[in-house]
Amino acid sequence: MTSHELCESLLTWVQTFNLDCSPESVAELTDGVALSQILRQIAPTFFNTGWYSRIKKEVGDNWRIRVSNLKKVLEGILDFYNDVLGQQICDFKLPDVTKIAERRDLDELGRLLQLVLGCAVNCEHKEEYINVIMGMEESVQHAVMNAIQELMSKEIP
Amino acid sequence: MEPGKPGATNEGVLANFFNSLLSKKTGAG
Repeated sequence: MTSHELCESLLTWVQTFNLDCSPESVAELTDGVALSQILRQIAPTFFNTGWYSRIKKEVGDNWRIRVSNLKKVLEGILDFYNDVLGQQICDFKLPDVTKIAERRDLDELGRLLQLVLGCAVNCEHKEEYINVIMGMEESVQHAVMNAIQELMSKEIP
Repeated sequence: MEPGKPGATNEGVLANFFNSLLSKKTGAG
């Protein structure tokens, strides 16, 4: 599976969430705003109002704000894995958020989306998210399954 | 599952995987 295919499939998954502004393209995920809203829905206690308020919503073409948002998203995800899920991700190349922000790099964005997906399918209300995935088109389910399997192979409790 | 019907096999693989994920214990669950 190419990073383009992974991102497109995970974009379809992202679109199942009720977001302020549902992204229509992969590029719209590179400002971190939609991802922060997804994390907030997945774990509102952890990704609380204080955390969410640090995400700048008016990003425009400012890549520095995109980097800043994406750094907070990535740090939040890693803290969530450690503190809530009790897992560490080893041997998984962490996404370079600068490349996502500067040139909308799909390899890096795909890995970031994979981590968000991992939060959803391991969280307290994972049934809700897994059932949604099971209702999706088969090709998307396959891509999601591969993404989760790769991630699971890197997790250590 | 009908032999020679790849769709059915695929569905089975997907269902098995996601059902196992549902029953997997996590730190949160």
